[in-house]
Amino acid sequence: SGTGIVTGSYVAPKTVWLHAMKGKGLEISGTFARRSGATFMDLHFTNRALQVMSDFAIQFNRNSFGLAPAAPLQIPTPLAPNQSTEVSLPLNTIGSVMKMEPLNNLQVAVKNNIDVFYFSVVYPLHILFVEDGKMERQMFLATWKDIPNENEAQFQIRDCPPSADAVSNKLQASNIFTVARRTVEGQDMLYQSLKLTNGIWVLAELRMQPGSPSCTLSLRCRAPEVSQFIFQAYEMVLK
Amino acid sequence: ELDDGLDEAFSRLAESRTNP
Repeated sequence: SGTGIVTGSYVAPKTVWLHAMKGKGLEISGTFARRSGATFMDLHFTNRALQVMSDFAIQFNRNSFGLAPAAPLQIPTPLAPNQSTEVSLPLNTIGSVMKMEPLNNLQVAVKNNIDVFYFSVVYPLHILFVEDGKMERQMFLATWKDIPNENEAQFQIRDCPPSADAVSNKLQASNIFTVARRTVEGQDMLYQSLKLTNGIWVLAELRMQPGSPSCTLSLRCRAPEVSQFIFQAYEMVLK
Repeated sequence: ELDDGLDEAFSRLAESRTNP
């Protein structure tokens, strides 16, 4: 909008998850969103078959963060040929946990009156960043020191917004909170925290180079295997 | 304003990271 006002967590555009060729005429596109403290799978179903579709249901395989449908799939049936419908499926994180490769992989099964269809999607980790992820300053400093240097991972983010305020506002809308901000030798340093739905805290330092669109993200976490995916979430939210 | 020493601690952290 250009107004600098940021509303809500970043939502990626929908992409096709199940092609009609593989779904016997059922095409599903979707994305993930976090709204009002809850996670959703936003889906678009299209019937590209010559027959009516009905009796839809959805199931997830076990996954790294216990994501599971929080309600049955509500599709107004029957779905006539060439008809489309939008559905927002609320999710919770109390399902069975199994570490996936990659960590953010989700295996989905959708059934209708024709067959059962399987597909895999990867979700951006920021849909799991909770609203109370701002760490107290004293706790931040203690935790930062407590996490060993070997657990720190560094990444370059290109195409950052030009001002620290814009960066901070954009990230906060996706539940990445600025705990402190310092300027040293012209470089803006943002100290940030976030918390995942499973209680894992991530501490971050975002260093912005004056006059450069690139910034350096340093992440400290007791579960360093998540760092790569946190970086991807930062990139997605900032771009 | 209550000086809890945390402002200074963050400044030291930022400086140590810039000039290790």
